[in-house]
Amino acid sequence: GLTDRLGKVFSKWSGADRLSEARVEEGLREIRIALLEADVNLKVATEFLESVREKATGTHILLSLDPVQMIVKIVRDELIELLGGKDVEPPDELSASFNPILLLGLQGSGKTTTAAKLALHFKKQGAKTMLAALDMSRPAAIDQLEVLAGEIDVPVYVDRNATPVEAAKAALDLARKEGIKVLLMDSAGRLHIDDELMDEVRTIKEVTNPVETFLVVDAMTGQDAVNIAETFDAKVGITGLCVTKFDGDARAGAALSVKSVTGKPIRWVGTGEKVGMIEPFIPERMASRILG
Amino acid sequence: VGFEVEAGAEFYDGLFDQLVLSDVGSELAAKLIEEIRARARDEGATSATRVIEILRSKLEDILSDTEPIAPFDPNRLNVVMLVGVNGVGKTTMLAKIARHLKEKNLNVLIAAADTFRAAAVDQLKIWAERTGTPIVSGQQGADPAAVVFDAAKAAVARKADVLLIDTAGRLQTKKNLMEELKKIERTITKNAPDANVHHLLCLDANTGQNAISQVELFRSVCRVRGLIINKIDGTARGGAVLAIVKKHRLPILFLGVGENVGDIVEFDAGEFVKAWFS
Ligand SMILES: Nc1nc2c(ncn2[C@@H]2O[C@H](COP(=O)(O)OP(=O)(O)OP(=O)(O)O)[C@@H](O)[C@H]2O)c(=O)[nH]1
Ligand SMILES: Nc1nc2c(ncn2[C@@H]2O[C@H](COP(=O)(O)OP(=O)(O)OP(=O)(O)O)[C@@H](O)[C@H]2O)c(=O)[nH]1
Ligand SMILES: [Mg+2]
Ligand SMILES: [Mg+2]
Repeated sequence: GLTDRLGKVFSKWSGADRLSEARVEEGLREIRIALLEADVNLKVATEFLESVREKATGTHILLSLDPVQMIVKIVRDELIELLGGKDVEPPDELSASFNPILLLGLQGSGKTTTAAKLALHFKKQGAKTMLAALDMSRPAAIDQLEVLAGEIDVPVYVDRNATPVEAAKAALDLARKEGIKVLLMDSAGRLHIDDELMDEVRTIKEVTNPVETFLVVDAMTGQDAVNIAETFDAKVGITGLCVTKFDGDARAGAALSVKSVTGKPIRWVGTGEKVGMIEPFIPERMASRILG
Repeated sequence: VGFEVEAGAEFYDGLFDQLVLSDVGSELAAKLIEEIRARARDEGATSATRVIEILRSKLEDILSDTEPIAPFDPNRLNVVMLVGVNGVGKTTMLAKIARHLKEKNLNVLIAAADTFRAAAVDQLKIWAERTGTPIVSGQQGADPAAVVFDAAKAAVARKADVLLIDTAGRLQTKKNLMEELKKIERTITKNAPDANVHHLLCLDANTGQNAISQVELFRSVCRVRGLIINKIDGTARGGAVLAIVKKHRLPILFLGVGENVGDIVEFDAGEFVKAWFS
């Protein structure tokens, strides 16, 4: 990981030579390569390095006995800060009596699976939970959500003859009527550049007024994650992020980048295909993953 | 007109940034910049236009220098299995390929070997119906190799031209799931011994550097002979394929350019690179 890479760079120097500004620059270059390899967005990495540079060229660093450890610690602390800091709010403390939650994102990012995972989580917490199947386009999308809903024994609102907006309204009305506390709405995958579908999901949001609108992002997404997230945020408005497929070995730099650029918190992390595999987001864990 | 931008240090830095932002990766991007800079020096080229042309042809060369591949031999049963991580577009691409082949009057059979994910078989059955393709499937939760066994037998019996196998998405780091692919491959070899077997790895154009690890690990467990890049209709450039093709010389056969069954394009290096610069 980063410690080894920096160790190699710093081992070339010795003694008093140790931490001149030029040396720090060399270390920073190494950090930049590591961040880019981890899919951290180029612009985010550049800004990040600025803040690391400021902290790393202080005299206390220059006098340190183990500059590698000190710089790695600075990088790690800065990453944790950028990811939300050491005290992130738990994502499952719902204060309202009715909490509609909308999931949106690119095709295949993990929305349907995440909807079911969140439904199970809230149900286990004792909240009366319902799912809403709003993907009317993908073959067997509704079946997929129905199967998952059956597995976790959570009711799912389905109307195969409705448009997504109509189904959203109807699901909302039914959930209210039934005293549902958490309504998880799964939407169809869509491109941020598809105006028609972006209008559609914005309308779904307008008619359901969700307490959370989560952008679901695949942990292995590359540099374009920033563009994707900014566009969803600008065209629809998001309140948080769910990162999926974190159980792979993708370094998840996209998660850092999206959080950093949109300012929206990462709330949940999917850690497997099974419906129990989701965790509240913990910055320290993601920082370690990005550092490798 | 009459105004030519000089290719100076800033210009090359800008090119490096563009390559990185396209997911080419910082190491390969740096190497490419170095190479085109050297070539520009050799030919005394100083204009930005000329340097971009050099870069374009370099990228095209990389993407064209691949192993030859013949997945559709008219004289044999061809078995094509689509593999890849979760959600990258395998099932949809399989439908696209089925229709693409049927338009060439080939006799196609589909095997629904994703027996794990919720409604995976339902999804593929809908596509099979829409494309008028017969499909072999098994019980939810059944051994995928058992479905492939049945499908291989059926393909041989029916003298099918092509057997297309859909598999469950699997992260390349899951050893047991990768072992499962080995078992499926053995089943194909045993039950369709004379078949022309090709496995195609599907990659999502939005994926960053992890695509490289996907290729390495999928190749280590089954005969991946070609690549498919899906979702290239988004804004991601799919630059990770450059490092992959440079190292593995794996041909890219198809691009997925949308969610409809007709949204498939045969890969052309020139067109792919041209889109980057448009
Ligand atoms: N390993 C792993 N797989 C996941 C995770 N989340 C989702 N998946 C898988 O990723 C694939 C896509 O998940 P879906 O829930 O269908 O994604 P989606 O965003 O609803 O897809 P569309 O509706 O087509 O846009 C499926 O194979 C899921 O099982 C995760 O956290 N880990
Ligand atoms: N925009 C776009 N979407 C695509 C493309 N190919 C597939 N999709 C969409 O991506 C999502 C996932 O596609 P699937 O075919 O289910 O992917 P998969 O790899 O089979 O997924 P798993 O079996 O769950 O691993 C669906 O919503 C598809 O419609 C493409 O080329 N472009
Ligand atoms: Mg879905
Ligand atoms: Mg599939």
